[in-house]
Amino acid sequence: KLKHSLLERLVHYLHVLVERHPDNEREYFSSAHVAALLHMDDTQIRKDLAAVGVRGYPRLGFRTLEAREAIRRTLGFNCRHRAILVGAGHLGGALAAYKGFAGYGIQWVGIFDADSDKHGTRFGRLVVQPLSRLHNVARKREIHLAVIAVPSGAAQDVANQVVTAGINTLWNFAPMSLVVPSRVYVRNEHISVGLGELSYHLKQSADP
Amino acid sequence: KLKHSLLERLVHYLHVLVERHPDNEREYFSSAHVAALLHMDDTQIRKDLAAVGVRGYPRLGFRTLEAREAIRRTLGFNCRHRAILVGAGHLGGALAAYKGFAGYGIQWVGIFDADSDKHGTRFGRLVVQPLSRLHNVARKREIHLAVIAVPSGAAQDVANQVVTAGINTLWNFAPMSLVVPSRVYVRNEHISVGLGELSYHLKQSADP
Ligand SMILES: NC(=O)c1ccc[n+]([C@@H]2O[C@H](COP(=O)([O-])OP(=O)(O)OC[C@H]3O[C@@H](n4cnc5c(N)ncnc54)[C@H](O)[C@@H]3O)[C@@H](O)[C@H]2O)c1
Ligand SMILES: NC(=O)c1ccc[n+]([C@@H]2O[C@H](COP(=O)([O-])OP(=O)(O)OC[C@H]3O[C@@H](n4cnc5c(N)ncnc54)[C@H](O)[C@@H]3O)[C@@H](O)[C@H]2O)c1
Repeated sequence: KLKHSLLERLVHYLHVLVERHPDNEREYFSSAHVAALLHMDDTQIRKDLAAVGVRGYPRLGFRTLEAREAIRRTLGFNCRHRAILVGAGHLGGALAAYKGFAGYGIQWVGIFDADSDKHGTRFGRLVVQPLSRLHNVARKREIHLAVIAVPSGAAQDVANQVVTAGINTLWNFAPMSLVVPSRVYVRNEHISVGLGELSYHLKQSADP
Repeated sequence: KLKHSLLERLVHYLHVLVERHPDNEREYFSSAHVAALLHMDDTQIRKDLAAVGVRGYPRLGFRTLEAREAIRRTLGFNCRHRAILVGAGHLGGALAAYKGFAGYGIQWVGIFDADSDKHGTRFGRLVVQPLSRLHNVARKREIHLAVIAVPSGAAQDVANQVVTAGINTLWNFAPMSLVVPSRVYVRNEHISVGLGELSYHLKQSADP
């Protein structure tokens, strides 16, 4: 089982390898070049690439496509993850619109909201439904992931409902800690963590 | 200078202390209770609270308001951070609408977009302007933070412009690494990191 820090580094390597720098049109890259871009240690990058089965070619360096494929395979980005979204507000709308998710294997199969004014609204091929319809959707095909983008006050109740419907992986954007059974995996995406770092940094620079 | 991991834990304590659990209406809380909610070690919480100058009262526990204020003060959430947003699309729109930011000291003073169709659109008290107007806004009062919510292909160019305008702290939501002068601080908010973890976890549970 790979460590969280390695997973995070792999995501950053992937960003560098898919960005449209002129160098990325080249078939090979050097770990030193990626290290410089990410302010990282060259040795760490080589270790990480070896950990996903990628080694350099003498005098050429690492093959770009090979490294990208190995990272995507390791992270499971080439799998299909069927996901539902609960909360079609400002944040939910942005997530539903994000074309980037398809590249990570996320396939939206349902969007739910408690506000009847939003029911019937289209987001791509999907139509917003009341959460009472969740069990119908979950019964048809296994849902791997529920994304929670509702206000904090509603998040625990929503979590209870999606877990009851058989969904065992939750991505929570509401700034609170969910209580779930131990088999359920929750990833909290708390924007306040980034804000905390920025705010602390700003305070330090204003008042060292 | 506080470590990143401590800053992150402080943000999570704050979430627990401001969530509307019936316990949070109590004047005091126990570190053991917070530890249980966050699946953490009680000793760590006590150490962290001591680090921000908060200690427990015998037989009572920690004072909720005292702990909240100390954490907010440490993180700089009670300061005013003047921020601009570049990119008034799906994500930018969600960020501009987020009432939560005010509680963290973020005060939007400008919203910019390259799309002339969006110029003049209102977001709260602000109107979307072309990025060419950035220098006017920056000249009037110091801008502490630029939030970048434009497509990857445009992000480096936008970063160059905001740095030239004198902004030294950037919050980057585009999935790529920005190149900036060493005095400039960049916080990357890469949703792909959370996706990477989730995707890896889903793959492990499907195929252990
Ligand atoms: N907007 C942002 O940039 C942002 C950033 C960080 C965190 N968040 C968090 O994301 C969540 C959503 O934020 P937002 O700005 O989109 O809010 P929003 O008010 O625009 O949207 C919330 C949506 O959830 C729906 N909803 C409420 N209760 C529900 C329930 N029980 N079941 C189903 N749907 C329900 C509402 O009808 C609404 O459409 C909040 O918890 C917020 O703290 C938002
Ligand atoms: N939508 C999401 O949930 C989400 C999640 C993670 C990351 N992101 C990232 O956030 C960024 C924005 O995503 P989005 O979904 O809002 O895209 P979007 O296309 O809806 O919005 C992008 C906006 O940026 C503007 N823009 C483009 N070039 C510009 C420039 N040079 N100067 C000023 N404005 C410019 C566009 O006119 C548009 O309004 C992207 O980099 C995306 O990868 C988005």
